[in-house]
Amino acid sequence: LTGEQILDSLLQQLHLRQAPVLDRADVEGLAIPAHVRAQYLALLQHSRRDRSRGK
Amino acid sequence: RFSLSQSFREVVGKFLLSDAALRRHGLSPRHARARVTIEWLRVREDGSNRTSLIDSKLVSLHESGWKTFDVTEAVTFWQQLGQPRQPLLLLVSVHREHLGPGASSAHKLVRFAPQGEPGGVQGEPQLELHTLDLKDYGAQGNCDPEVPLTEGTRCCRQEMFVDLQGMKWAENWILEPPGFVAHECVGSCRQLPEPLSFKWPFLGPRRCIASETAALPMIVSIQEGGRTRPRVVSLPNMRVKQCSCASDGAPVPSRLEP
Repeated sequence: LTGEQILDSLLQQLHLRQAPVLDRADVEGLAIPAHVRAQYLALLQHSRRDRSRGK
Repeated sequence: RFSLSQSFREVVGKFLLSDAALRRHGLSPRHARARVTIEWLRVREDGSNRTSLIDSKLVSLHESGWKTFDVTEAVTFWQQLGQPRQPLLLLVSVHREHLGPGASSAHKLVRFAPQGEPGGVQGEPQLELHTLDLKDYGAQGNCDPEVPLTEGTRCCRQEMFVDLQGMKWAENWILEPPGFVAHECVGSCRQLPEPLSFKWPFLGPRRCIASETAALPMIVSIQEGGRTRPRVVSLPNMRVKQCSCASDGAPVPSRLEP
């Protein structure tokens, strides 16, 4: 698993052509809302529990 | 026909032919084809039938040769059904590509070559079942971190760490996670015995691949309308849960869901 593979998958998911260039100022002080964090944690637990068929 | 089988010793096969039509018909256009379909037929507890499509191919009516239908997935699934299990019933049906005169007797257009005894009158579809003992031919689970990886290492799942913070493109974009424990499939797989690889050259070598995977969730920052906000995304197949040995184009030997 390479960084390039992760980047490709991320771009595909977000329908982007290239990685956005964000300034530190853009994300500094950016709070992650509780519902976003809860969604993330739920997916994290789900991915640790469930298996999906690969190739 | 069975080979290499330990656990299938008790399996016996039976061929049933349902001859539905007796009408004669002519073979006209040179390009006439018939569709041969293999279905798995299961009888429900209430006596009704359920069929599942396994494979289907168009066969030229003016050619002769072997056509192979891969029923591995159905056999694997059937093998994992609880006991007592029904016999595995594979339904072979033949339909003309285009409906018209003679469509009802299309099954007579495709002949199955006689097997076994030479000079046999009625050919039968042949099921070849080859099993591999995964103790020898499968993957070994997780790699031993104490043992260095060599050419002879048997297929296993090796732990690695992906550091997203160290990747320039991820800077200020990926908010969570900063990194994660991932796995990769490494090592080699025992190849099929010579006679089998000769018989199915299209299968290709058995390789150590990820057979079960899970998604990797992330929180990324996205810009919309001049504002930056966090968003959850899930990247499929990023976490390797299990490695297996499999040939390209062949189903991976693992648990199947109904």
